[in-house]
Amino acid sequence: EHLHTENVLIPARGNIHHTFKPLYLYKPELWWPNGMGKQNLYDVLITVAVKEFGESDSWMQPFGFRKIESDIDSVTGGRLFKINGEPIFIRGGNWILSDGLLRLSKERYRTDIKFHADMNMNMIRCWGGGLAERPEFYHFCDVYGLLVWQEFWITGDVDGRGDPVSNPNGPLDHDLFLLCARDTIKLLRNHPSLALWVGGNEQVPPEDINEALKQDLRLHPYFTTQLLP
Amino acid sequence: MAQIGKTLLDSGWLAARSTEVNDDGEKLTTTNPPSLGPKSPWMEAAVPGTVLGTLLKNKSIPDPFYGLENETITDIADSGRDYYTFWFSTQFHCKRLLNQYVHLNFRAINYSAEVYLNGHEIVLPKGMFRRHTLDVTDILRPDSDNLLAVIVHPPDHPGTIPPQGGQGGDHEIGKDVAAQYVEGWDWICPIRDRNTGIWDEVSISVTGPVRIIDPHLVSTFYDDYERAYLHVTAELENKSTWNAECSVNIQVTAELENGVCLV
Repeated sequence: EHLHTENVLIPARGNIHHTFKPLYLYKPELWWPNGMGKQNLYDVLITVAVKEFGESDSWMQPFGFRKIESDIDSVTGGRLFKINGEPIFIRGGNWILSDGLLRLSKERYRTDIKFHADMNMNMIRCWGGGLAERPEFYHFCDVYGLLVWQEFWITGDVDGRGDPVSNPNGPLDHDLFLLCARDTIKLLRNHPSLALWVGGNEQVPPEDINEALKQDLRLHPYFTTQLLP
Repeated sequence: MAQIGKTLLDSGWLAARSTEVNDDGEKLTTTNPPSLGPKSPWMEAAVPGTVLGTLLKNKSIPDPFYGLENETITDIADSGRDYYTFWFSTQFHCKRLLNQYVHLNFRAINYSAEVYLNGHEIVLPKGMFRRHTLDVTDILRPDSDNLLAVIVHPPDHPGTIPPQGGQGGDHEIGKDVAAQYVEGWDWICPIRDRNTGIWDEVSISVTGPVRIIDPHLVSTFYDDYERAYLHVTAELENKSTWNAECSVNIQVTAELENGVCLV
């Protein structure tokens, strides 16, 4: 039941956005954060074959079936997280980056992230003055069950709340900021460990950027509809 | 025959300071490719990596994270941006078949760059956190090595580190879309080149006429997680000049213990 083929026609020199019929799975093994259950991952493989040519391209992603919800609690004002409907007590670590000269490696990511799991943590917060972390970072968070809070590139110190006060309206080129944000979202969005996008560190991004990010990152209405069998 | 799929370009890179290289990108990727040598400005490079990463690899600078060594490394504010504008160069072989297409991918470059491949120039726009995918099918050499050279420019506003230091230095870096810690913070000294470089993976991907771009996977759940749906959207691009009839396949495989797979 986990195999599905559809036929499409793509015009010459053309692009199409193809949405597949939803693939039904009965009682899939769910992905859970560290300390709540197993980090079950499925390999989702997409291949495209062209008539009279054969296989043209393929794409594979380890994918975790999970539902992450978070809202601000009216009593405490804190953010409450739920994973697959279960509330979770967040035990998190602060993350800036692997190495100041960006000598990034899978081995270092694996070691650092497994270390966080061994310390019984279940979330890593990527600080806005550092990087949008790399797919290898997220892969090991998927494997070891570390939820990720990923900030965009705004910090209070540099963007309007520092001393001296500077860049009150953030970076000079807002379109460039949003282009980088959208490309980063596409790069990272399929990782089950990605739990929360955050505008910046100790600062709200400029109004236009913040509204655009909230718009881009809302759950698409298509996924809020109840699908009847 | 070029295998369909992605190949990393992560070895055999050379680098040189732009002010020490007289040739332009066209010559570097045609008549006068870079080479190492006692009088050559070229050195072995760490790609992915930054300019400082390459200089450190070649012991041209001390390790900035030992003692006060960072104080002995020239800051970009004092040297000017050209001092940390570097060439990175490599060669690769790729013999594609008819109706195969080849893309050159940079997953991240800080901060802007011009790419030269076999004498052809392609300008990469600014931004530290964006991917660049270039269709190089028509400029590849089928029977010999392809020569690639990339000149990488630092962020537009590298800023100046005040004598007293401080979180984010003079905050100029905040004018760009780049990592802000590089002007120094309470936990790290300023990074002298502001992390200029090809700091994430470079790859070549070979496809047939149709390629898959940025699929999006979403799972939804019903009946207390008994019933789940996997929603998949993907962009499909037809590079050919004829309509492409395709069949697209999704396969979801659970890897059980001991390497047994459930399809």
